[in-house]
Amino acid sequence: MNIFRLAGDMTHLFSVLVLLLKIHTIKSCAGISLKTQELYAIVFTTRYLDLFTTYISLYNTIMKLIFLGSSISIVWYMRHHKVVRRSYDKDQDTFRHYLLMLPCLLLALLINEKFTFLEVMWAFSLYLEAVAILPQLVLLQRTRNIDNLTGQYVLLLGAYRALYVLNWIYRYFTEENYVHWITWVSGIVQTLLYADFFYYYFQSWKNNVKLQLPA
Amino acid sequence: AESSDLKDEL
Repeated sequence: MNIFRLAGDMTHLFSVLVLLLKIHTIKSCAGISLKTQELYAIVFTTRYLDLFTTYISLYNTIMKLIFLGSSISIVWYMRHHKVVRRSYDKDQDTFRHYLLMLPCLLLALLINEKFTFLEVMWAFSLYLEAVAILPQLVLLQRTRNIDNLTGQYVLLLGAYRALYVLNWIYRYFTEENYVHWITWVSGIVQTLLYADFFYYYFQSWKNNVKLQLPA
Repeated sequence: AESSDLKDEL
């Protein structure tokens, strides 16, 4: 495992921890899109079906279980926890996220590495992950004033994606037969979606002002 | 194994 991949996994882990910290200690999910969290729960459930068929490493298995468990529990908290759910910006979080799922499924049926159930689900999870942040970005834009934890959550997610791109470049040049077009293209699309947010985040950080996105 | 067989990334 190279340093980019490890750093990518760690920023991904930290992003989830930041979100759980916000929910557990502040008992608030203000500014967090339930739509995006539901999409992530579906992304990890459909991608990690190979937990039952393939063993890669203890690291791999533990990380998969963490991402599955955390994404499902975040959705549970936002929907059912009697205090947390009251802070959910339901009226602002109106992105019709289920409309993203059908095109991703059709694309997965058309473009996959092999036409098997696991491979189609794997491709579906990658296409869906690429666009899963959209409801969150729309919500950020609408809420205008973004608290630090929410900003850091999105920043860490974006860093995780950018580090994975570096990991792919590194692996392409150092490993033989390392070619994953589906992962690369959907991963790059996903990283570009964060670029706009990054721009405003660094502007506000540079000028030492509270992050505000333009309407 | 073929390159696409082993999916070791998360």
